[in-house]
Amino acid sequence: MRKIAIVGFKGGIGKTTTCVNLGDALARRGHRVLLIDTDTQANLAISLGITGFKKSLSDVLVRKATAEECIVPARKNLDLLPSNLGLFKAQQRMVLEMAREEIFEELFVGLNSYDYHLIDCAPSLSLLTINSVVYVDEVFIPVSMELLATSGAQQFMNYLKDIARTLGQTAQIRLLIPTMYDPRRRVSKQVINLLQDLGPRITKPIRVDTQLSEAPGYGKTIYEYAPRSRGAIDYARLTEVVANMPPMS
Amino acid sequence: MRKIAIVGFKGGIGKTTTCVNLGDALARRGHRVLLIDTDTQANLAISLGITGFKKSLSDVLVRKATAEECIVPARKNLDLLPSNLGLFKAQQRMVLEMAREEIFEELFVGLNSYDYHLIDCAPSLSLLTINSVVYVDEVFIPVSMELLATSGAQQFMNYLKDIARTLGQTAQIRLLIPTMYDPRRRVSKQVINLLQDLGPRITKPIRVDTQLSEAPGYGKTIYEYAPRSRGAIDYARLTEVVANMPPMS
Ligand SMILES: Nc1ncnc2c1ncn2[C@@H]1O[C@H](COP(=O)(O)OP(=O)(O)OP(=O)(O)O)[C@@H](O)[C@H]1O
Ligand SMILES: Nc1ncnc2c1ncn2[C@@H]1O[C@H](COP(=O)(O)OP(=O)(O)OP(=O)(O)O)[C@@H](O)[C@H]1O
Ligand SMILES: [Mg+2]
Ligand SMILES: [Mg+2]
Repeated sequence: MRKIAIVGFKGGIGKTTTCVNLGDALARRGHRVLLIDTDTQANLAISLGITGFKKSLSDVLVRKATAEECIVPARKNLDLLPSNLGLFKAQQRMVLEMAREEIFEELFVGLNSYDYHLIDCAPSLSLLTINSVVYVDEVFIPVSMELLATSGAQQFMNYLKDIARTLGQTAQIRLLIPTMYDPRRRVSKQVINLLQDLGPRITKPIRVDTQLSEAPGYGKTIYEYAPRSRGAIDYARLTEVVANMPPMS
Repeated sequence: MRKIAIVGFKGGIGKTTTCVNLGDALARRGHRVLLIDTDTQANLAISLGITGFKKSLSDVLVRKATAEECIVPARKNLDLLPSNLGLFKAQQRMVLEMAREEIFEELFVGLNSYDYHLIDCAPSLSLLTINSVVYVDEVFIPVSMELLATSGAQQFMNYLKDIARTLGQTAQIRLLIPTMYDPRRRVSKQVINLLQDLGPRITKPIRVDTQLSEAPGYGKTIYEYAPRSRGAIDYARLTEVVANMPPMS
């Protein structure tokens, strides 16, 4: 089972969009995929058109329910462990626990019937984000075409090194995924150049596509909303790369 | 002295851009303005081209320095109380303090020689965000032209009501500021329609302008980088509205 967190300190870089559309494309290829939402905004559920779930990750964190009980089916081969605003209070309680960075490892141990876990993270440094990077083996960082997003990616990489020093092993940053790429804009080329110096592998960019920003409003993935769009083509290409990556060393 | 927090759960909606360009425009009108960065990304300092500061908000929170000692001059009439990654650890310690929601009120009491305090918040629910909305009197929420940003604004408004119930008085949401508005796109009109139902006053939109996204990379405000651009015109218009708002009831 591959465990991947999609992270980034900068807001609005395409974390949720990548989680939804990479997740659905992997599921369409026949892999069993679980999406886990660790952001209080609960944008995974909104983007997939899922409402009315009774239990969520915050119930798991306060031991009111097991992770398995909170899972809702999203699409064929695609399940969701949703979040809600209750996650904030639950996170405050995590601060007071022993081994508070390894709570996910303990609580998600029963979720091993999947081929992939994809975790959507909030745009901030929090115990939930730390738990995510300790729990997974691989980290992907979307980088939108803004200079502040490049410094956000750099900051996150530095922080991951800090966590590795204090807590022992953590995940490897395996991909930087350029998003909202527009070849007509000067800043797009500037950002791609800056990414070359950071180290991890850089995928071909996800081009800017308004249909990607419209799909969440209808609760649809890009393959359902606009299957022949640039967004659908680019995320299908990314999925091909992800599915064929060599195993972790 | 007016104390205003620029907030929003959704990432990438224009919080930092609004803080920088509203702050500089108020300063250019002769008001004494202090920008306070409560986001670990420290994007206010980057956007203003300020590097090499020794102290920041995290030193204030752990009582290593007073707020006054950490202030750096940014432009004429414009000062900055910067942040850094150390804010994360400082925030963890806040959780364990008494009256942890009112720490800013205690620590910023000496900063009263300004006409405006503008606080840039991180895109997340955290003790720093709660402290910000307890400390200020007014809250502005930028809303970018994405459906997830409208649900983010709604979520924040609901949460502010929760805080008011538990902690007594908190700030009033006085403005919703549409950002990245592009009249050619269908979703722009959809979002503006959805905002009408939320309640607070909606300003004229800040139009999409790539020069707004280029300026931070050069450490410049929009008036320095592109004074005749759409971005400069729209933020100057917003500043006119903010400077002439009736006092709080
Ligand atoms: N390639 C793209 N082209 C155009 N719009 C995009 C693209 N990718 C994402 N978007 C839109 O940009 C906005 C931000 O994307 P998204 O919400 O996925 O980012 P995020 O990093 O998850 O944000 P947050 O920091 O709030 O969690 C959304 O409205 C989304 O629909
Ligand atoms: N009106 C606009 N037109 C075009 N680009 C804009 C506009 N306003 C902001 N931007 C750009 O959009 C990106 C997001 O803006 P900004 O960083 O201010 O948002 P934020 O809400 O502070 O993000 P975060 O959630 O990461 O704190 C930045 O690259 C910024 O330069
Ligand atoms: Mg997201
Ligand atoms: Mg910001």
